[in-house]
Amino acid sequence: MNIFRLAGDMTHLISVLVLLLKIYATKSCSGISLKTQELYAMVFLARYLDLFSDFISLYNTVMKLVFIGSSLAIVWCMRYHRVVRRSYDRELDTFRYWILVGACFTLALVLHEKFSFQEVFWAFSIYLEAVAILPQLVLLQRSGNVDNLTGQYVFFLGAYRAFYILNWIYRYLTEPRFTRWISCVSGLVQTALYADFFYYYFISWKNNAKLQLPA
Amino acid sequence: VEFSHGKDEL
Repeated sequence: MNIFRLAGDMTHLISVLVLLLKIYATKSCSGISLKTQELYAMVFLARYLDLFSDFISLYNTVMKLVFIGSSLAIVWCMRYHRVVRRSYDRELDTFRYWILVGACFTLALVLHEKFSFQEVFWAFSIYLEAVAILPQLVLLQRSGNVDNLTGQYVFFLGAYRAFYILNWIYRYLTEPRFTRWISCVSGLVQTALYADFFYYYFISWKNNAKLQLPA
Repeated sequence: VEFSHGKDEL
């Protein structure tokens, strides 16, 4: 564990907590893409198949349970909670993500570290996470004004993978046999997808204005 | 220590 990875995990945790706060405090999920939440639930379920088979550390196991539990809870809340579900932007959140799921799974069947059930699903989860934010970014552009908590949620979600890139550079420089091309390349693509959001987020922060994404 | 399939990250 290094400081970059810890910062990344904490930033990721903060993004989940901000989202839970937004839904719990405002009893609303307006501006949040259910499709991105469902993609993230798939990402965690596919990536943490080793949850019960490999014990790495208490921290690792607890964080995996937190990420799986929170993503499923948010999906359940947005689908079935009688108050929250009413504020879901159903007609704006129309990204056909099964194309993304199919493409990522096909890529994982071709490009993986080892051809085993767990490894293919792990590679699938890495590729899927890289594009999971797309429905959310599309929804933000369509829904115009973005409330603060939603903007902060997307910001922290993007920032965590940027910390992970620093972690991979650090591990590459300090650990003799560390190579993790699948994670690194996907992580770069993932962070790059946030580039324009980060730009508009910085502008809104600098001008102390509402976050506006161009349509 | 090398983990079962090197996945010690979240």
